[in-house]
Amino acid sequence: DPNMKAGATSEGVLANFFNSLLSKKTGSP
Amino acid sequence: PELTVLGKAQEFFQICDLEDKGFVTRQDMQRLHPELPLSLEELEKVFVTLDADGNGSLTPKEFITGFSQFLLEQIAL
Repeated sequence: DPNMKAGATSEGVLANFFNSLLSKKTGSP
Repeated sequence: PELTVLGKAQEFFQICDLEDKGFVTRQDMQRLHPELPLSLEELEKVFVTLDADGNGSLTPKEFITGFSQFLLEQIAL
């Protein structure tokens, strides 16, 4: 199922995105 | 804890929605490129993943849903 595959990849990117936002927030004064 | 999650999601939504339009577009997402360690392609993927109804704009609700899913995955890990 190509949708399943796309979903799995997107989840990793989503995690990366939110992790970056989290560190951006905590990283700034 | 639910309030904290909502608050965080809203904070992040506002980072993306700089003009306070009440929704986030693809262009808003691409504007984060210099600030976040993600490529334009990855930001596009994030947008498509969050845009559950595929209408080309992210509502706070879609954003919060995506963020909750991310948190649940983190907890599961």
